[in-house]
Amino acid sequence: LERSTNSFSYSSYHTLEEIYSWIDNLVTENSNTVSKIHIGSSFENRSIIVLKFSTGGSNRSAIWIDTGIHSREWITHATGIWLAKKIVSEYGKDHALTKILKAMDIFLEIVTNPDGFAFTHSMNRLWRKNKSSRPGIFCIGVDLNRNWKSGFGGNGSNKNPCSDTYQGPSPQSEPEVLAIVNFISGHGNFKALISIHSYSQMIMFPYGYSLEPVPNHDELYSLAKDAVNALYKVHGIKYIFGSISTTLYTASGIMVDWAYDNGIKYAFSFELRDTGHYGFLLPAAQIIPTAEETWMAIQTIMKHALNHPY
Amino acid sequence: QMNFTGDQVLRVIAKDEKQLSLLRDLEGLKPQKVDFWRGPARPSLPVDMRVPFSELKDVKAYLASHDIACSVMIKDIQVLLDEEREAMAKSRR
Repeated sequence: LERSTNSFSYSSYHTLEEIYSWIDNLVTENSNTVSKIHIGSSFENRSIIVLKFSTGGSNRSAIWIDTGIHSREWITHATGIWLAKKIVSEYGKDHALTKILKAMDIFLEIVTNPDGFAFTHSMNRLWRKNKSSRPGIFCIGVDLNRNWKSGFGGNGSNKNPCSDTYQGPSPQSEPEVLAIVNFISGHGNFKALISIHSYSQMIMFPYGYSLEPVPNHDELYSLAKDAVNALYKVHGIKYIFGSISTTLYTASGIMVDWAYDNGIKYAFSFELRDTGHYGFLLPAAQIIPTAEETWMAIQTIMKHALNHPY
Repeated sequence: QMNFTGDQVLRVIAKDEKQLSLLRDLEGLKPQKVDFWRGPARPSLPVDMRVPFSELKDVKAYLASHDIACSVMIKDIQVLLDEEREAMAKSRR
């Protein structure tokens, strides 16, 4: 396995073992700003790990970023790895990032669905859900982005355990979801949340479970527009934006709705590029351009959260 | 590893809600005939669906019979998967 994050290939896809080993190297090499937090264990008992980027203070307001909740969306894990390296490389150089990290903490969960991700490498590259199984239920796995408490079981999720959008037997039934709920609720001071998916080139905000606009809809709409513009400037990739239910479709029990309903006013869901030809099989050559443009959109949201404390 | 040789991803632009509904009907068929990569959402958005090689003929006939135009976004999934795997092995070397 790679001995250092500098010799690691950021323009390739990697296995779960390689990613976890890289995380250990990143923490070792940047122990003054990065730490690794074990927030729980997956259904198949793999560690669920969150990276914390902090320059001090205690219980500072914080920003949450996650990738890989749907395991076949490999471009998201690869983008998460690149983002983590970018943060440690640019702190102290990039003025905006340095300002953010002097006041806030950033938490990044790169492999939000470790069992599903391992399964895409071992058995089924196109697997989306986690790997939970229950007596009497014929099919495996729950869609981890339909298992959250907000709007659970509504339109846009599925009671059929064989469906790719199966909501699970009850809200937060899945250990991968409960681990995040407990961590974010326990921390209590998250101000922004960005959940990164692929694909279809969108930046969206709540609600998914309702067509009703959220109270600060106009602010989120304007912020999503700024983020899309910042992203476009990097490589000319066009995104659309808006609330989930009006831009894409009704989706119930999703993470960003739960975050918003639990006080995180700046909650966004990204759908990264596929440039119209590759879907979930985006070639590795597009990892770095995708990460570079995503970073600009994320920075736009982080800056807004920093400048609009609540 | 599951093999996806001959599986294709079809891209469909539904003209209206009726066509979207016909696409949604595909999801419920047993055994599963399509895996929606981009589900039927609204007429302005493309629908991408992976169709196993064994179902291709039926699904294309179904689309044609309802005058639903489609294009082939990925001609053979396994080719892309083999390239991906080779790229990972090369990078590891």
